[in-house]
Amino acid sequence: MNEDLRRERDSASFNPELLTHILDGGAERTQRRKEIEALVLNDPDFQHEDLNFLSRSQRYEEAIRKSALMVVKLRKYGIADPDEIYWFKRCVHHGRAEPLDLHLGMFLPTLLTQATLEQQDRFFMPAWNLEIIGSYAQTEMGHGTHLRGLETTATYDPATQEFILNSPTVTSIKWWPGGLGKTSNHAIVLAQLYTQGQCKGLHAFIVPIRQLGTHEPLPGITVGDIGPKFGYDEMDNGYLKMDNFRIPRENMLMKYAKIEPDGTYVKPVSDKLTYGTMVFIRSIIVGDSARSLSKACTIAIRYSSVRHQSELKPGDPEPQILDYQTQQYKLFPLLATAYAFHFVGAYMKMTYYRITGDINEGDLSELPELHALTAGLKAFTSWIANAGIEECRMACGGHGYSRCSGLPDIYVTFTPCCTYEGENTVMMLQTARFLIKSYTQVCSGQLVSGMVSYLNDLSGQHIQPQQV
Amino acid sequence: AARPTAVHINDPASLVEAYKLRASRFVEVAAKNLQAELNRRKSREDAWNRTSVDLVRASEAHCHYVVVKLFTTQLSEINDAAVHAVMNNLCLLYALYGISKHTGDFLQAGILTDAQVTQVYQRVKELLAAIRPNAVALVDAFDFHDNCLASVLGRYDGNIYENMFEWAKKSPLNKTEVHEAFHKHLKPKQAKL
Repeated sequence: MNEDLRRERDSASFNPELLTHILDGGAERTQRRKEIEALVLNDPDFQHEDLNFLSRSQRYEEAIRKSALMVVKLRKYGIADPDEIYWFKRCVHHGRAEPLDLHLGMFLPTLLTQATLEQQDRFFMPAWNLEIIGSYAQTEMGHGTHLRGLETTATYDPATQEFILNSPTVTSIKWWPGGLGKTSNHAIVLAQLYTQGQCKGLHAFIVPIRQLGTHEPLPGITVGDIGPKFGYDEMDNGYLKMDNFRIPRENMLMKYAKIEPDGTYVKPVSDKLTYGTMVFIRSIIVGDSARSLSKACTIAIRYSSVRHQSELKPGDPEPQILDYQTQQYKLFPLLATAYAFHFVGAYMKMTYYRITGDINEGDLSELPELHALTAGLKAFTSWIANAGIEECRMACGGHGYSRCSGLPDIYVTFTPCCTYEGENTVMMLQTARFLIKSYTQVCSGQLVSGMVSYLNDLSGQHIQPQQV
Repeated sequence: AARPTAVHINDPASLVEAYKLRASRFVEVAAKNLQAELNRRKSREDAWNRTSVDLVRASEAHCHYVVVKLFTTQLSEINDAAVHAVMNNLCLLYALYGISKHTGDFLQAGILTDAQVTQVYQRVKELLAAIRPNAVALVDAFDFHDNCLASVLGRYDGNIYENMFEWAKKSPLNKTEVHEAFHKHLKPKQAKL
């Protein structure tokens, strides 16, 4: 053990383990997390060469090897709790994105939340057994966060009781979904539904894209990898073009909106329910912001304790760079932010589960606030964490620039979430829409509840500065 | 009637109130600006676009308030006195640093005075010194295993330099003492120069 770090640990005024228990949500959960992590860390099957020295193709292959193995081992160990799967997965992949991310994180949850029971019977077990590997194809080359602008069409043909899927323009080609390029054989495709000559807006469809067994693309499907990105080397983010590709009526996710065999459209109780998976991912991103920033702070603060540089007083030995107030000013507010975001992440997760529980019981009253809160906090936390990780890298001087610091990897792995699941400025404007609506309600004499309840006091606030 | 606010910069609950006032002020400003734009032109969409900078500011202020509020709420659930003391400092630092970065907002809304802002700057520096002895323990509490952190600089044992050297030796460029590119491209040109 490095002497500086030993001294730092010996002189701390509190027991860090107690704080770990708070972050994990209890001592039992810490213990269980460590048990799960030990399963991965002690397993030679999950050992591999340093990924920094591999090509992108090698990194993809290594990731897919570990992902497939991970699913087998999860089954072997009987790990089914979502949190435990998440602990296992992030230990296997060191927090990096991996080719089955969208299968596990979006395809399966979408089936659970948007599919009818019959559809779940058909798709869930094959998907759980990796016979079906799915991605979530929403974003198009020319269209992102603004979902109503998506161009992909699904036209219902009552004669055959099929949907005909088309990518009518170059800009409508699905672009970016993780695992779509080479890994997946199915995708949940978001498309404008046309029936009886009318557009009924965006709906989700389960679309097979590759032949089961041979993995060859199906006729009418053009699919592939979009090429190297800023990071995400393990991930085959893909494109998908559909030309008059037919799927059965039963492949539209019909838990809420429905198409009758004759083409009659049955409306969902709320349009927002179609985007439930995105809300789920946004609530997870808040916790990820905390985690990525915590990692960056861990690296920068430990390094700043070990690194000695220059001199505070002439003739004295070089001090630890953490003793410089400017270094503290760079790092400690970020450390505080990492803790703050941990608590916000835990709150968001809890709130998501509570409100989706209510939704399942038919109570949609809190859905608008859930949307607004997840959108805003996703944007707020990811923006700050993103800049914070870079600040940590800069705080490590030249060595922070080396891939061995781990900081470049954390940055390129985290920064996409400022864009995916809703571009951050657009997310902030969605939150603003809810705030303005709440303000208008208050002005008209109604009370608002939840995190915006402070607006109820607005009429009484005429603030005056205080003398100190 | 005027309702003055009393912000105590050492009290997280009081700082939550300050952030709450900032958020409500920004929401009100955005709403009023939106209404003013609506009064000037017919299109609601145009008015929204012309107010969008204010609207984003309102959202950011709202989110900032939510984060400060949730951090402060968490403090009350920490029973261990030593942990509570450290977390209280972190919570204060988070809230006060945020104020120091957005002083204009707090001054313009009349939530803080010039003198209080000066106090905030000073208190932030005091908190840096107070947190310094626990900084390493605070990151240890995140409990990242070395394998998961995947960082030579952030190793738990702090043996950074020797491991950096070992890591560099693994670079594919070091597989041979003389890289083939030398024989292929440099050497032939050297002979001709």
